[in-house]
Amino acid sequence: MNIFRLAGDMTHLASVLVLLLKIHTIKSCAGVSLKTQELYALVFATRYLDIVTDFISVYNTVMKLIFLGSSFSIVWYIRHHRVVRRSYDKDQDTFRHYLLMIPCMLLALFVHEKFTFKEVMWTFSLYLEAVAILPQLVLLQRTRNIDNLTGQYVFLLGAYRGLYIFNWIYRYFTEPHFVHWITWIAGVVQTLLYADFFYYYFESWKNNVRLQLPA
Amino acid sequence: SSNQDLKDEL
Repeated sequence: MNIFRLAGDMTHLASVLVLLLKIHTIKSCAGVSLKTQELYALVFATRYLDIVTDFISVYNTVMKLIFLGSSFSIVWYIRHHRVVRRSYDKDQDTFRHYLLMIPCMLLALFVHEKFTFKEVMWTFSLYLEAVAILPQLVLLQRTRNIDNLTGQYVFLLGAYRGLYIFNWIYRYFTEPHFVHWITWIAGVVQTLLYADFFYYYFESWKNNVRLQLPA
Repeated sequence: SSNQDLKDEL
């Protein structure tokens, strides 16, 4: 564990807590893409298959349970909670996210480290996480008015993988043979997808104006 | 280097 990875995990944890806070406290999911939440639930379900077979540390297991529990409960809230689901904008959240799942699964079947079920599913989760934010970014462009909590959620979610890139750089220089192109490329693509959001997020923060993405 | 040393990451 290094400071970059700890900061990344804490930033990731903060992003899910911000979203849970928003949904649970103000009972609203306005501006939140259910499609992205469903993709993230799938990302964690396919990435943490080893949670019952390989114990790494208490921290690792607890964090996996938090990410699995929070992502599935957020999906439940938006789909089934009698108050929250009324604020879900299904007419705007129209990204066909299975068009993201299929290419990621195909790519994982061809580009992976080992052709085993767990390894292919783990690789699928890496590719899927890289593009999982797309429905959310599309929804933000459409809804225009981005409330603070949703903006903070997207920012923290994007920042965590950026911190992981620093973690991989650190590990590359401190651990022999630490080379993982698949993970690195997926992580860089994921972070780059947030580039324009980060730009407008910092601009709105610097000029102290409401965050608005260009149409 | 197998992905094993990535499995301690989240």
